Amino acid sequence: MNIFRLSGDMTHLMSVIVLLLKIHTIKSCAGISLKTQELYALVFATRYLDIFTDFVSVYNTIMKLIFLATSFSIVWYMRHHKIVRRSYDKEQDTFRHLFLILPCLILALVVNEKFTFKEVMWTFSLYVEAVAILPQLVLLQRTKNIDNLTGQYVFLLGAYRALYILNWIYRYLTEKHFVHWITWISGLVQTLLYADFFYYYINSWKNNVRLQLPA
Amino acid sequence: VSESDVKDEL
Repeated sequence: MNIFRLSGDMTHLMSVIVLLLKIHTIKSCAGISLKTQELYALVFATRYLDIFTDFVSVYNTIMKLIFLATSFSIVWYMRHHKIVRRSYDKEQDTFRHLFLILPCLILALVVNEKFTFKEVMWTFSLYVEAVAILPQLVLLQRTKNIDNLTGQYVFLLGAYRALYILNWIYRYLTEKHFVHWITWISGLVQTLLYADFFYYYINSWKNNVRLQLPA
Repeated sequence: VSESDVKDEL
């Protein structure tokens, strides 16, 4: 494990903590896309099918359990919690999951490393993760005043992806790490989706003004 | 290095 990978995992974890903080302390999920959260739950459910069969490390197993538990509990809170669900911007969060899920499924069936159930599901999870942030970005663009926690949440997610790319470059140079085209390209696409957001996020932070995305 | 070495990532 290198420093980029560890920092990437930690920013990923921090993004989840920031989101849970918002839900638990403010009892609000305003500005958070349920569609994106449901896609993440789907990502972890399909990627970690190996959680009880292939042991990597205690660290890996614990992190997988954390991401599974938190992603499903966030979805539960947004859909069912008496108070939290009232703050959900249902009318604004209109992105259709199926438009993302279906192409990802077809692509995973066609472009994969091995045509087995587990491998196709794993590949599918990579493709879905690459585009899972889209409903959230659309919602951000529609939100006039983005609160700090929501901005930080998306920023931390983007940072996690950027650090993973540094991790792959580092692994490629230091280990005899395979060139995993599927992982790398979908990871790169995912990171590029944040580029625009990063630009406005850093600008608002530099100028000390509220984050607002142009329509 | 095994083909699945990337699966040690999250």
